[in-house]
Amino acid sequence: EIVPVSGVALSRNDARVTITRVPDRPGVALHLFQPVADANIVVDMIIQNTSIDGHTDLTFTVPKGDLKKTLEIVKPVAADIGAERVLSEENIAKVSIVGVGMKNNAGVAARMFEAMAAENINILMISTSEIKISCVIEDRHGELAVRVLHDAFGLDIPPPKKRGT
Amino acid sequence: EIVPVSGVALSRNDARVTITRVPDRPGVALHLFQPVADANIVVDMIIQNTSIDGHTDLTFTVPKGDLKKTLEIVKPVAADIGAERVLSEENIAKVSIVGVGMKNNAGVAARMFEAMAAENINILMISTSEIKISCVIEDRHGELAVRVLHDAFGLDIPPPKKRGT
Ligand SMILES: C[C@@H](O)[C@H](N)C(=O)O
Ligand SMILES: C[C@@H](O)[C@H](N)C(=O)O
Repeated sequence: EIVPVSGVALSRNDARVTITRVPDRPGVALHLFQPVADANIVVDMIIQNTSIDGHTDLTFTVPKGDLKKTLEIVKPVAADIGAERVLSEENIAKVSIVGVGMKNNAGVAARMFEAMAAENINILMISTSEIKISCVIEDRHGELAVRVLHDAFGLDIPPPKKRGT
Repeated sequence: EIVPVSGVALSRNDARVTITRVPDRPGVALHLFQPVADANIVVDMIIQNTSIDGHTDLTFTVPKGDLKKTLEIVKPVAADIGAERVLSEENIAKVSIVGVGMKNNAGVAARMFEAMAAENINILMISTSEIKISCVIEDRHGELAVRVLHDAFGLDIPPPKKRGT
């Protein structure tokens, strides 16, 4: 059996910003992101789901150290475009499974979700690409999530780093 | 200047399924995806944004030919977990910009959103990875989106395929 997943990645450096109920019309995404880009803020994830009733939420993640500045930039723009609120959360981690062989394999996603569910880890956001499935979870579940995903996909846990090396 | 974007990809084979207002508690994602996986249905994108008031929407895409079967599988599960509705849409296309050099570059995302906005193309969903920014748009805008993204990022449009080759 080809092992579809070759590794697990954990990222804890980012905070999430969500602009709720943005009007779903052309130009809105541009309006929100241009000022963030102009401020040279590094954006990792951008997630927007399908709108319902003409509005949707737009979430993106930035380094925790840039959160304050990002909120200062985004809040006036959000008001401009008639969005409802700007929310943020710092205590998140992004855990991802990575694999060349897992392209479009719903079974792989299901197994990841099963590993989370078995430990009662709530999945806050999901985003995928052909080689990666990422789940955002609460930061406090980070190491546990990495361990259970290694188990779920038969991967060896890397040995702990020695101090001083 | 390093060109951050090396290519544009268009995918028109998929339909989207959205389960609205799923309860945001552990096990829900598993519950929805396991039966889809068991039916060997190929899933491309999975998108879940942060929940508001304990509920969120879960969207995923499947080949258009599998939409009917997917809905038959998902509807009873959605009812089971107390979700609100199951919606679907076939007339979508996924246009992506791909590039090794664009990691976390908010300016690249902004430029993509600007290209869409300039043509009045509404961005229905957004999903990102380190090497790819994908926007789901209406299917009818597919070729236009590819053209304007090539222009926006200074890429040559590949020559049209000759008939008979
Ligand atoms: C919500 C936002 O993505 C909007 N649909 C746009 O095209 O900019
Ligand atoms: C909504 C869904 O992702 C849920 N939070 C879960 O963990 O399964």
